[in-house]
Amino acid sequence: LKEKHKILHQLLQNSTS
Amino acid sequence: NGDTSPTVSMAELDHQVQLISKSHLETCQYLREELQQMSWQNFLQDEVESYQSKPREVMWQLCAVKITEAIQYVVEFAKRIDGFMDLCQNDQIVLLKAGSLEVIFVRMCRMFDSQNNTVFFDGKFAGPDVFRALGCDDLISSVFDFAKSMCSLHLSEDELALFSAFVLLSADRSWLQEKLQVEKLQQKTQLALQHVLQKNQREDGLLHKLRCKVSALRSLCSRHTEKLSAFRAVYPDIVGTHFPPLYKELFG
Repeated sequence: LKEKHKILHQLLQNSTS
Repeated sequence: NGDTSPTVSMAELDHQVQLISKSHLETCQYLREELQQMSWQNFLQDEVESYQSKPREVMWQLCAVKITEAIQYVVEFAKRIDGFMDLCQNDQIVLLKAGSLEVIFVRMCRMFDSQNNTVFFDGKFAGPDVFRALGCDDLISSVFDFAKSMCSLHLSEDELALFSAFVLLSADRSWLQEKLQVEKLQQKTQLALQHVLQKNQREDGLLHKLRCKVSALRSLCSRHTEKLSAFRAVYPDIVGTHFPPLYKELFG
């Protein structure tokens, strides 16, 4: 699932601003 | 041990309400005051006609962009919910994939003017006729009806925040790996929602009414998926090359 949702995964990884 | 009923103190519930309300306000895209200030700005007839005369694929692309912008705020909301980032990455993705559009529909009541049957879209308040070029009048009409019905509940920001979190943390989504963890989070959120409803002295049946909204949300989202599939069957290249990648990831 992570592989198919790279952008969402990246957004989740980004630190909360 | 299979026990999903957390024992939570009143102080903890208050804290939970405060945290989720703060997360909601930090990520709600528009403050109520901002929307209030813009409430008189409705699209003029020639502007409505300009949206209506757009090619179907252009209007779909515009709406996909607007939905994607809103989704990014929902992702930020999820990240700030206590316990969400402790879930495994698979389940974070599952919950957002299934729930982000539902939260957008819940949040939409903040941007909805019941009296005029308009919603804030692309800088002004738009009636359902603005979306005619999409070719999904039935879905648009259902979305507006849903927003109107949510508005009639007159939820406060903290009630809306808790309900949004409750929707997002649905433990019955397919493909969850640690369902029990999600159940615990959702139950804790439901307790906080009940707590805030009692504290705000809301009518007894309101929680039941909100629970009924969950099935309406699911229906709206599955109809969005159907409409997208139908659109993609006619315009596969438009979706492939012009739609936001995040939108395609979530709904493709």
